[in-house]
Amino acid sequence: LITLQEVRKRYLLGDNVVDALRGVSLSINRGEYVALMGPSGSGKSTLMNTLGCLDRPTSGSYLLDGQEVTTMSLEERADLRNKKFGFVFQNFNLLARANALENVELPLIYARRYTSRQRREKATEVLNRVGLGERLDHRPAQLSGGQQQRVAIARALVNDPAIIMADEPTGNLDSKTSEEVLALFRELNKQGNITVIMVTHEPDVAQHADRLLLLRDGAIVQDTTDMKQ
Amino acid sequence: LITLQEVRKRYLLGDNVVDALRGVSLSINRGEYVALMGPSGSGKSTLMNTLGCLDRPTSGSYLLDGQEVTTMSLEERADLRNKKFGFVFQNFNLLARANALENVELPLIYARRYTSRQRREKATEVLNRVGLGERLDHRPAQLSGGQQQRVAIARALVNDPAIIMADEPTGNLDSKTSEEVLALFRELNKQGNITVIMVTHEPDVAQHADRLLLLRDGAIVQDTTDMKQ
Ligand SMILES: Nc1ncnc2c1ncn2[C@@H]1O[C@H](COP(=O)(O)OP(=O)(O)OP(=O)(O)O)[C@@H](O)[C@H]1O
Ligand SMILES: Nc1ncnc2c1ncn2[C@@H]1O[C@H](COP(=O)(O)OP(=O)(O)OP(=O)(O)O)[C@@H](O)[C@H]1O
Ligand SMILES: [Mg+2]
Ligand SMILES: [Mg+2]
Repeated sequence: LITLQEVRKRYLLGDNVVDALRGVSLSINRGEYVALMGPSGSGKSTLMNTLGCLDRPTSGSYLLDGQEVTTMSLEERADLRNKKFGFVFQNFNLLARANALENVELPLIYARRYTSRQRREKATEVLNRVGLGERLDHRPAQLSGGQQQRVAIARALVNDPAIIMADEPTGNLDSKTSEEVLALFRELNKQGNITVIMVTHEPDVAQHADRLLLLRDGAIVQDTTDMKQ
Repeated sequence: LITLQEVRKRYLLGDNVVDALRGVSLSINRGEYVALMGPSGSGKSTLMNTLGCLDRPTSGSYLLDGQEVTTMSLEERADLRNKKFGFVFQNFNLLARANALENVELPLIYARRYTSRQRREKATEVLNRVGLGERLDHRPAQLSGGQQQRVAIARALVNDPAIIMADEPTGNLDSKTSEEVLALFRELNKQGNITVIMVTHEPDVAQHADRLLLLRDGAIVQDTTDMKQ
């Protein structure tokens, strides 16, 4: 499904150079559940942005379902993103002026194959699944941190994506709500054969995955299916 | 130091009423290290905003060093905040157009008793303490999630506050960086006699405190110094 070859990402800030990714190569098959861990600043979100087609690498190759993503146009990548990916961002990226329901409907509007009633039903259903049925009309500023995070999770799932990219999806959730979200991911992965790639800094959360990638200074230093460490 | 009596917070949203705090009473003495836990949406951030004088309760009393905060003017509360509190917000609240150094200097500018050179030195020192010495000129969008969180922590500490309010301060930090931040809080608490009130959803993090408050549906359901549970 996914093949990265020698992917590099360099940021230029005035005279400074930050090499956020330093030659990352990896393969991920359909239906895998991968946890991505590593120190703060090691390049996890940068890697997630590359995999989710949000950002182009400075160099290297990214084959997604056999297609080379790095040479696509902005529109082609945006289209691919909407079709294949559901993305839970580390800082949520919710629209401040839209309420929970409207935020979750957004990917369905972009997909252009749902009526307005279908959008409302699908968005309401997934918001109910993450326990926010009573918060549909709240805007982000009227929601708790963990509720905002769950709106971001609902938005990532509403368009039935083939690949879920989740960047610290339980960072603001108590253990019970965390378990519910992780149970939902596991169900989508095991029964829906949906590929899940999840950044987390909590070993208990990483345990839910079948494979662990460890990043350090922009490079993969460990790639294992022995989840007991 | 802090006494809350029957504090309530009610939000009105159209026809809906959300009772975020339903009669919270508690006392916190100088030098205590308190962890605040509870389910997502239980009122933790609302309680933190009340304690940190960012928001006024709908009813009830808040005595801080013997002064009634609920009857103060907006300016008096802003002054009190800057003098006594350092606040790490759950969503960081950094200025997007300022870099890390400028964000951390902000409380010092408001305090109006430092030269521009003193501000730069104090801000640089605390940013170094949280491991961001090489990121001083990066703006928030050029920082990783955990780096943004550490800028927020540095900003909370730079003005040597008497009370640190930290809302999920390690939510985006790997275990090593987390430990460093918690060690810093412990040092400030044990050696500086600084009062620390910290929201967390991780039991390992809560273990660093001496007292645990458990919130559920806007009410305190447990208040214990037995940290082994
Ligand atoms: N401005 C607002 N208008 C309406 N309701 C609000 C507003 N702000 C917060 N709420 C509601 O008040 C409740 C408490 O919110 P609060 O942010 O204190 O929760 P929390 O315990 O910090 O949750 P989390 O762990 O998810 O951060 C939530 O149910 C939230 O939806
Ligand atoms: N636009 C940018 N310009 C310059 N440097 C950047 C930019 N974005 C990120 N960086 C740097 O690239 C490095 C990797 O960032 P990234 O966000 O991928 O880290 P991360 O592993 O997700 O960290 P965290 O666990 O703290 O979220 C960091 O050191 C960061 O400062
Ligand atoms: Mg990140
Ligand atoms: Mg909160």
